[in-house]
Amino acid sequence: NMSQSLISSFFSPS
Amino acid sequence: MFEARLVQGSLLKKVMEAIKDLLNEASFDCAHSGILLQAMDNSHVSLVSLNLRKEGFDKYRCDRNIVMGMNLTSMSKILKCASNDDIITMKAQDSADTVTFVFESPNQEKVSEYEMKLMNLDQDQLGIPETEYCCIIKLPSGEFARICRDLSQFGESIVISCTKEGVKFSAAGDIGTANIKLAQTGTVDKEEDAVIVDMQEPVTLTFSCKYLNMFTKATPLSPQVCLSMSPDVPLVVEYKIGEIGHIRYYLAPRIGD
Repeated sequence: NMSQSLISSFFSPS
Repeated sequence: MFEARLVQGSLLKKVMEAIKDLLNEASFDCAHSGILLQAMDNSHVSLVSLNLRKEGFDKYRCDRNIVMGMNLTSMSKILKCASNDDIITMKAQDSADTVTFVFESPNQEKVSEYEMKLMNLDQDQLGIPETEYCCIIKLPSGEFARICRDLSQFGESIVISCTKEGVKFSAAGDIGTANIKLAQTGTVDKEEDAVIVDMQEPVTLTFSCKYLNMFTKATPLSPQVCLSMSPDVPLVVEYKIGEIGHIRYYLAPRIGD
């Protein structure tokens, strides 16, 4: 079971 | 007044097919320079970024910036009403709550107009930093779609491993394992048939099959796809959209348990 990371944790809100 | 006319209307139909499974709704940011769309999928695992430059349109007018929130299921229904050889125009008044799609047959004998209600969307815009990627892989888009489809029979994840020799896609699951290696091609007749690996450092990352397969819905847009990878950052899957722009999908890598 692999967890899927959220994309928002990689890119800061502009 | 906003108005964008595209003689090659089929491109817009293909763009819709490439995003509608990932996004229920999205804002089209229309500005003087063109149209931008950026939205996370419903589970916030991937990000879609669409860029259509004004130069790519046959006519483009945008007097002031407008943001058009669209229900993509509805927009998709409307674009299905356009024939592949129709000329498509999108237009809206400056502070309108509707957008109008006009489809003209090539001989101008049939003109259809569809008006769609716009939505107020409160979407988080993400800042995508300029990133230097360790590996940039270009390969035929049909080949990539085939690999994702074939490997999805084996498991929920695809491991993409890039070295200077080439790129390896693998999957493992209950029925066994699968490995597909693509070597860099030598000289090819057509540039779009080439597999090109530009590698600074070898990279191995794991991604969700389901999402990669959804990205391959963009295959009809371009004969080539470009994958950019670096450790611990999202994969970028990019398809060019004719001479108009591009669609990029960003997918966060899976982390081991």
